[in-house]
Amino acid sequence: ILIQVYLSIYFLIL
Amino acid sequence: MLELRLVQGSLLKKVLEAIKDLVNDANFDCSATGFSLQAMDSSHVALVALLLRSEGFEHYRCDRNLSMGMNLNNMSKMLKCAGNDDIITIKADDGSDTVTFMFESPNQDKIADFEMKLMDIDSEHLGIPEAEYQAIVRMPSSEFARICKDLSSIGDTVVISVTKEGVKFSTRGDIGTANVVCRQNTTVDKPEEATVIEMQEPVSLTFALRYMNSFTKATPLSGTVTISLSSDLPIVVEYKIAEMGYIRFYLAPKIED
Repeated sequence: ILIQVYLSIYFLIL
Repeated sequence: MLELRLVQGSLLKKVLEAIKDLVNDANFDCSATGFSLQAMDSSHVALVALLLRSEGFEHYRCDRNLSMGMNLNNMSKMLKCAGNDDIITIKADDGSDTVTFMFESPNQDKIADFEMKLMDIDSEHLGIPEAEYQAIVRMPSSEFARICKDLSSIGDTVVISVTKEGVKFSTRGDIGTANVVCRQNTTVDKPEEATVIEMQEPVSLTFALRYMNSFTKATPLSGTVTISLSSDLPIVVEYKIAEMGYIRFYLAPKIED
């Protein structure tokens, strides 16, 4: 099963 | 006081068409560097980053950094009232809760102004670090759009794989499977028709086609698209905006559970 990753895993929330 | 005069007003119309379905509301930031925007889609898996550099405007006055919250659907409605050849000027006064779009026909015989209400948007700004990508593919934007459209009639996700053979776009669905391979091709009449693959190491990632198709709405902005891939980063799909800047879409991959 494929799950969608969120952007916050990669980028810092400023 | 803010006053930005863009002779090629159609660029702004195209930018709005490219992003309005992905993002509902966004803050446009105006600084000495230029007119920019960074916004995530509502599900926080895709991000759009736009930059229109100040040098690309015929007149660029921005006395202090200003962030203007706009509903992109409403902004698009207003910009649709501008002719494709019109000069567009964006104006706002300090502390004002409105922005004015002024449209001038090329021979100055028609001048229109549309005032739009601004909104307060509490948006999260993301820090996007500079990164080295394992593979960078540059190809005709229309070709990329065609592939995304074709594959989305077969499946919901696309696997993008870059090897020394080329870049492969694959999908599978209930009715079957599809694979499109584009090989490096630099022996073309025009540079924008070339497919150029710079690969440090092979990479393969899976993405939702729905978002990819949404990104291809930026196709009218540029003859080429640049796709940057790394196994531990979101994909970057970039459309350069002639002599002005860029629109970049970032999309987080889908991974095996």
